[in-house]
Amino acid sequence: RAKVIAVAAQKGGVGKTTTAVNLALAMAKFQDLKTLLVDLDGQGHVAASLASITPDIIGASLSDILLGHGRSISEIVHPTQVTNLSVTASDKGLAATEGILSGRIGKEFLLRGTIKQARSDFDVILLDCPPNLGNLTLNAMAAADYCLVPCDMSPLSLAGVSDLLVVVETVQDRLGHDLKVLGILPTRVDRRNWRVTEHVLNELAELYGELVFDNHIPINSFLARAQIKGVPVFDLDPSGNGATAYKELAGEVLQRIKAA
Amino acid sequence: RAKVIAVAAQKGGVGKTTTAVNLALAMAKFQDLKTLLVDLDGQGHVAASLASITPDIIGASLSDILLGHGRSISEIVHPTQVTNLSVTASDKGLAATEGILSGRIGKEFLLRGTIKQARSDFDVILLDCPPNLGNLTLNAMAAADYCLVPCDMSPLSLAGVSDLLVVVETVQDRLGHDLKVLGILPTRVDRRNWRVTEHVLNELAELYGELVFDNHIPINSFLARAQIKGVPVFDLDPSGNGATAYKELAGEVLQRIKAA
Ligand SMILES: Nc1ncnc2c1ncn2[C@@H]1O[C@H](COP(=O)(O)OP(=O)(O)OP(=O)(O)O)[C@@H](O)[C@H]1O
Ligand SMILES: Nc1ncnc2c1ncn2[C@@H]1O[C@H](COP(=O)(O)OP(=O)(O)OP(=O)(O)O)[C@@H](O)[C@H]1O
Ligand SMILES: [Mg+2]
Ligand SMILES: [Mg+2]
Repeated sequence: RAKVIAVAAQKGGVGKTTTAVNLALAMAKFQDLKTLLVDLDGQGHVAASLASITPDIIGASLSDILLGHGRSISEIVHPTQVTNLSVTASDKGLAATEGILSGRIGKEFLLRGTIKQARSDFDVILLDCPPNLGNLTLNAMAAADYCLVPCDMSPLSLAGVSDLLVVVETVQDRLGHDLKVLGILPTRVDRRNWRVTEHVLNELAELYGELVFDNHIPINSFLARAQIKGVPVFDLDPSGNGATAYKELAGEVLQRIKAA
Repeated sequence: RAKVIAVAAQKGGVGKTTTAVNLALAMAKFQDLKTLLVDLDGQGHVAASLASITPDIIGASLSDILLGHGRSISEIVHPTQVTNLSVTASDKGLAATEGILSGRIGKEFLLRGTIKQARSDFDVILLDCPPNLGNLTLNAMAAADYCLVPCDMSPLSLAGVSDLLVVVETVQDRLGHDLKVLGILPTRVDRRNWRVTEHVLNELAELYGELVFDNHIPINSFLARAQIKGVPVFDLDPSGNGATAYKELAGEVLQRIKAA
């Protein structure tokens, strides 16, 4: 039965997609786990990031599933050229779907049943969320066992983390769902911008202590360049700091899951 | 009668808020225009960015206005310590409000009437949008004369620009609203990351030609540091590249408005 991890953050551009994609690749390649990467963001950046190893997918969409059009998750799951890694099709209609969901009874639980179907086919399922705390992020949290929170080195991202943890608490209490915060991930750590970076890292340590991952993701242009080319950074720059950080993070994530 | 500019982009973290805030400051300080900065994003980053010059505001919220609770915009507009600059109160409830709006008839036109009231009191009104193309961004576009689109140096941001322009076209055609695209603003331009940066700048030039602003905003740590301290970058680092770029951009924006 798969472990399900929601990668969520309110703030834009903090590295949710970069983290979801590279963790999924690391889990598949280096930990040999059957991995599913679910794109919950209407921007379709998961497919863009893996364009060179993913077929162009046309057909059923996640919106069809969430809106109850009788589709099963197998219709939107597609293998990639990386053994062990499957992804869901992009769905630009998700933004509109998010609005429609608002009217549904139990609107936070529409993804859960779908993910449950997929659990038997995978070891780990990663959910890439959009940059907000709206219905899709709520659906991800209600469907997940764990929440991983990327936070880049800006105090605005820091404030977003605390807002997100309030939402997690509401999911736990009001929805009665045992969602665990796996950790908070410092991303885009820039030694050249040390003054701001140090301030945010200190704040994270002070506010969240053990929750903060030991592995920080450094600013590394190959992470961005891999995304442009749509190739895994593990192929483009296998020994670089970006690739290494995500490979090590995958190990740390699995350790925390074992310990939880 | 005020000119109303929506600062919008689907992609997270590309500098919408940094642009809306610094353009507003430049308009007020250097162009001597009565300026209103409206925060349409539930993250409340406008108030955070101007914390040291804005009083803590409690009372009516933009949600009250959008949801038709009979409040007027004057109840949420507050002067800052910068002559000519007023801002609206933060409203963390905007995310929930965005969901509620979905059910309303003419849901894109709820902000327009409110902004119309404010037009007589200001020369320019800037609307800072959340990182999506949802109801609040739609309301901003339907209330605005112009749309300014920040785009940072990532191909994902580039893709977001094209999605946004499709939405602008729909606002023009289906809603019959004469919204003009004022321009596309290259942000966070990093000479140290030139390979990716050059790729995106070339794409922008190729796809959008004259629409792209001449003034690009460079990566400049004082822009981030000013945001941390909640002070205008024009006080913190007045002769720096970040401050200068936004000051020059304000001039270019006004030129384009005159020419439009
Ligand atoms: N460690 C890093 N080093 C260099 N570039 C990075 C790093 N992490 C992310 N980026 C780049 O920063 C940009 C934003 O990252 P990403 O798209 O992963 O963020 P996001 O949180 O998913 O954004 P959104 O809020 O739009 O979903 C992308 O262009 C990405 O390539
Ligand atoms: N030119 C720049 N140089 C350095 N830092 C910048 C620059 N522009 C923006 N930043 C920093 O990048 C981060 C994201 O910027 P900002 O919050 O303005 O983006 P946004 O598009 O409004 O994000 P969101 O999608 O969350 O609303 C902030 O920490 C900001 O201080
Ligand atoms: Mg993303
Ligand atoms: Mg913003």
